[in-house]
Amino acid sequence: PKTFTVRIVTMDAEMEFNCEMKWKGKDLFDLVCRTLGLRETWFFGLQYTIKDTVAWLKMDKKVLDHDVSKEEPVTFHFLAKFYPENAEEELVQEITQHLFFLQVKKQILDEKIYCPPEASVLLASYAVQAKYGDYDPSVHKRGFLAQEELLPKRVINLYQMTPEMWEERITAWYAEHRGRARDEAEMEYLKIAQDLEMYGVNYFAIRNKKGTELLLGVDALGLHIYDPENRLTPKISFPWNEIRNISYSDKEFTIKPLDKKIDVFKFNSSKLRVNKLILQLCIGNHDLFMRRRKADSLEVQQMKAQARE
Amino acid sequence: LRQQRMGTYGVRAAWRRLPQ
Repeated sequence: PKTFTVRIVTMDAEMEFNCEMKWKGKDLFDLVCRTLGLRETWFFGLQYTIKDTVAWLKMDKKVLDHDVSKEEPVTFHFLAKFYPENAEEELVQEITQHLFFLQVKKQILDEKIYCPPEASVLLASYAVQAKYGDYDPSVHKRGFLAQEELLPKRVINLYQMTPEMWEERITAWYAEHRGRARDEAEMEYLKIAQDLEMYGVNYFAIRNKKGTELLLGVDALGLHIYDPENRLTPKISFPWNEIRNISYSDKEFTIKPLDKKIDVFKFNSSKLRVNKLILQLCIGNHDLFMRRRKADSLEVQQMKAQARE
Repeated sequence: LRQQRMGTYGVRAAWRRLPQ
């Protein structure tokens, strides 16, 4: 069969595959998951960018029918699309935890997720534990972290501190994590990170019916409306179990609350394409929200049993 | 392909469909 080359970029590797012309998104996605040995596939997706808008490969649509650049290798990023409500309970496999750790760490360092200075230092210390193992002053000599990107620039710029002083601060915490294996250190990292307000939120620039600029946030728990100046605390939240229906028509998006006394919330997003993405993220997040509130599937039960062994 | 210009998702209905 005729094939074309795809390049898959994960948080820590790049791979190339020969993809058959007729393959659907699912065929490629499954191949990537198998190659990675990843079984908790439901959190992930293959992302591409089209005209500055993020898009995700649809499982039931042919890879080549997507609006991707046909120049080979066709490139996709294998990333977490949905986030667990509780990393420790839901992320079973080490590979899943590791990919989440890498993705969330990057978001924090890139300041996509706001993280206060103290928490940033603590997170850095767990990242160091994960990478270097137990602290040993005879091995980890002054300057051993000099080449590492460990803190968001905003945090570094807040204080009059030299790199040596930062290293000292981080190392003081790092020394406390003695005995933690890599996977444990990464899980401790995620447990702190998941409490940050912006963790797991997909933000979209929207305008309400009066034309006021706002942000819509989609996450594991529901939909949130923010003032663009404050991405931390929503002005309004619509938890999944208080929503009756969501829909879009062209650039308009409607959230219909369950309670008829609460006003329907309508807004406009910049493009029809964005509304499609919002709806996709809503369906996926709500699906996981419901599944969490049911008993574990047989597959997850088996994985948890294996992980315990 | 003509773009689908409308979409809807019944959040409540999805709950109801969920086997208990």
